[in-house]
Amino acid sequence: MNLFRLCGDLSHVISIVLLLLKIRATRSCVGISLKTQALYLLVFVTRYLDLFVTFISLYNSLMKVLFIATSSYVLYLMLTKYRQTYDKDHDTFRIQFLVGFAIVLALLTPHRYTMLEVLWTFSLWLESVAILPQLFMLQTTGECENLTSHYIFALGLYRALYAVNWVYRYLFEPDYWQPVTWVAGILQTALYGDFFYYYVMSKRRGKKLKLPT
Amino acid sequence: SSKESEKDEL
Repeated sequence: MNLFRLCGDLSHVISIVLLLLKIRATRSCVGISLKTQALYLLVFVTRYLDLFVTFISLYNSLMKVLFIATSSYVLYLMLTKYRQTYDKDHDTFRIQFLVGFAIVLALLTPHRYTMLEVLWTFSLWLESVAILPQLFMLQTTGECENLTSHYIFALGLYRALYAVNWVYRYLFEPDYWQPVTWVAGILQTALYGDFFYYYVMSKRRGKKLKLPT
Repeated sequence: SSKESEKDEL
């Protein structure tokens, strides 16, 4: 475990805290894509099936449980308590394409053809594009609350920090070789490119995030 | 073999 990886994990946890804060503080899930949240739950469930077969560390296991639990909870809140505030009309991205993309690549790129490996590969490719419905929603509405923009930023930062961790591990761990993880992770980070730019610009002006329409 | 099957990241 190096510092980049640890900061990446922390950034991921912080993003979820920010999302829950946003929902509680505004008592609404306006501006949050239910589709992206559902995809994340699918990502965590398919990736962390190995909870039952492999033990890496207590830290890893607890984080896996935390990610599954919190993403289930967010989805639960959006579907029950705050359902009235969900902005369905702006959450129109067609996720069939994203799931199809992940299925095709999961069948083409696994390390070995076992159920767990294929599902794990599926989760990596799906995670790489799961933010698209959220970014699309932001694009169509043009702006979002500060907490929502911080949430998306922390979520993007997480994979960017992982990418630095991969470079570090590649340099210092002779056997470390995870090409699928790297390519999917870099794709994931690249999708945030525009968002990062407008986020940083809006923070420099001390204003809330607005996208050009 | 390589460490590829070792998934110690999240």
